[in-house]
Amino acid sequence: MNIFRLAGDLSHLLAIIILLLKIWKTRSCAGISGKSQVLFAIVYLTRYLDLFTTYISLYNSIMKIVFIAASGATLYLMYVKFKATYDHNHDSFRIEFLLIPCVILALIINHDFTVMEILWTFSIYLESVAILPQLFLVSKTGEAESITSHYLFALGSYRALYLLNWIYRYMAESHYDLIAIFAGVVQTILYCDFFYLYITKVLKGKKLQLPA
Amino acid sequence: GDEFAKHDEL
Repeated sequence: MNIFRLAGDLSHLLAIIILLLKIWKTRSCAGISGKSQVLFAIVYLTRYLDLFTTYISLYNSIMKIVFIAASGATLYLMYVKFKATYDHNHDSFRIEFLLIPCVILALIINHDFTVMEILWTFSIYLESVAILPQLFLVSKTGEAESITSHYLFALGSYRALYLLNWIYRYMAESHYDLIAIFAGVVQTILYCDFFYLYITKVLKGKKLQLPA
Repeated sequence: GDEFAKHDEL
């Protein structure tokens, strides 16, 4: 464990908590893409299957359970409790265009052709594009509530901090995983234009308005 | 390659 990875995990946890609080407090999931949340749930379920087979550390196991539980709770709030506030019209990204390529790529490029490893690889590829429906929704509505932009900033920062973690681990432990690094770079790049808008607008108290 | 026993990151 290093400071970058810890900061990344905490940023990830913060993002998930911000989202849950936003939906719970405002009793609305307006502006949130249910499709992205479905993809994140798939990411956690396919990646954290090793929860029952491999024990890494108490921290690792607890965080996996928290992420799976929080994503389940978010889906429940969005698709059951506050279903009426779900923005079906704007949340129209075709997630099969993300799922199918990730499955194919995981079958072609992986470390080991075993079920667990293919699922882990699929999960890594899927996570890198899972935010697209959310960014698509924000671009369609042209704006985002500031709480939603804080959520996106924390979520984007988590994988950016992981990039620093991978640099550190390569230098300190000569450990690297090209699949995770490649996907992490793609994932972080997808947030770049959002990061720009967040820093130039939201931090100045303005609403996140995408140029029409 | 970069084989290693298990994925220790979240």
